[in-house]
Amino acid sequence: SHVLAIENEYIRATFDSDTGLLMKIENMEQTLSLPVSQGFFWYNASTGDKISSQASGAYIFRPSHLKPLPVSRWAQIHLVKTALVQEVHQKFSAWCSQVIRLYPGQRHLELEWTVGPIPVKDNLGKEVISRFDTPMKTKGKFYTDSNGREILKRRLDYRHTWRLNQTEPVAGNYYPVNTRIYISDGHMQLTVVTDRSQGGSSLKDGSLELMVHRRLLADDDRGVAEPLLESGTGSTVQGRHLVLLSSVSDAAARHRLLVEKEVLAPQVVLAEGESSPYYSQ
Amino acid sequence: SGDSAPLNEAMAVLQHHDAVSGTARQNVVNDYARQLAAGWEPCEVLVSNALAQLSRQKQNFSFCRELNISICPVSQKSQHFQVTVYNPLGRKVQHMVRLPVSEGLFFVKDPNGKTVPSNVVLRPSSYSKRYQWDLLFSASVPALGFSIYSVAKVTAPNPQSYSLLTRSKKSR
Repeated sequence: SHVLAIENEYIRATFDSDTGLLMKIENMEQTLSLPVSQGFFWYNASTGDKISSQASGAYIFRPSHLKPLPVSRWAQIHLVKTALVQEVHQKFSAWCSQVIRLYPGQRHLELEWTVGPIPVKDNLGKEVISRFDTPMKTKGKFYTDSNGREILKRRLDYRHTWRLNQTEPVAGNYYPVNTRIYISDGHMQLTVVTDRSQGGSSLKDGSLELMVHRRLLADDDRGVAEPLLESGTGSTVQGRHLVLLSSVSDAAARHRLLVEKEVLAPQVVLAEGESSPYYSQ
Repeated sequence: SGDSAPLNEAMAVLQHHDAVSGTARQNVVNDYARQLAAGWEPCEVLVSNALAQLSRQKQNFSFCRELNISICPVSQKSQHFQVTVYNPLGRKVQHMVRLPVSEGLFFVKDPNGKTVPSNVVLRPSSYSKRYQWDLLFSASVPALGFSIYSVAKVTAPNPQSYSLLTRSKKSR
């Protein structure tokens, strides 16, 4: 069929079989449906310009253009469906791929992204993001956590404690995300739980982005005195974003329990062959 | 005997803002990684001793440090191994265990010796290289506790009987 979907008893994720990209998430338990387009983009890192000599670097995020470029507008996909997992393998490029998966009984979509080594042969430093675009009317507001506990409301080009003269429309709206970032239209909430601290923002209504990897060619003149540029071919980074679509009323319970399980994840230890009885004495 | 002090020390050093925010020079980052890795070893002995005491079973424990990139010699090469899943949360969790394996049929038994459903699925990154597989099974782990699952690989004597095995299973 033209429409490709993975589902379990709670969630259905639908993909555009032409582009291979995610195009809708449904919460069947709460009969919620949200068109969500997710893809990877990269900001061209600034090395200084007419306005300011400030380059993007280890301390500084400063893209040279407001709009990021898509890693690819489509993905090569492979579908796996078994009793214990349904997943779509997406390959955007040689250095960017993702697995979107659903396990039985799970109320969130798991996006396992693999990014790197970031190519810099074009002499452009790249700051790679995963971006979720939806039609939600979020009125320039979004929410990020502070060290996994307090949730802070963020407003585009605005600071709560002083009159902001916004000189960096992108970087000036990026905030630290330790465990989660979300957007809401008052009825539905789209939450993305991270497995590590990242920078994140919502630069236009209904959109939500998280920075997953960077590879830069200039130093930002803040003391490190070397660019954020891994030696050799560069590093490959793999991580997970857990995506929750829920009603606003029970979103907090969902993401708080999910984050606890993510931060205090079960640990696996293996042992080969047989074991022998053991008594401390 | 194990020791968690070296890892404590390494984590104390890594409270520096350079370590927390990644604003260190490459050689400093490499040294942070070295200190962490050096701290793991004595900690793994400590955890092994703790698990042996708690489970009253002495096992040849193996910590697959590269499980996140699907590398784990024990699950990829052994015919029979135990999987201990520890849950640090104060509530029971259901956790999907995913281990890299070589191709084949596996039986997974829970702590009560009951066979639990398991799947072997193709891993995405293996399209270009020779096929690689993940074994999946769902583990139920008590609050602040652990569960030990045993995995046995069914070595079909030859592909023919392997397919017969699956067919007969289906017919049965």
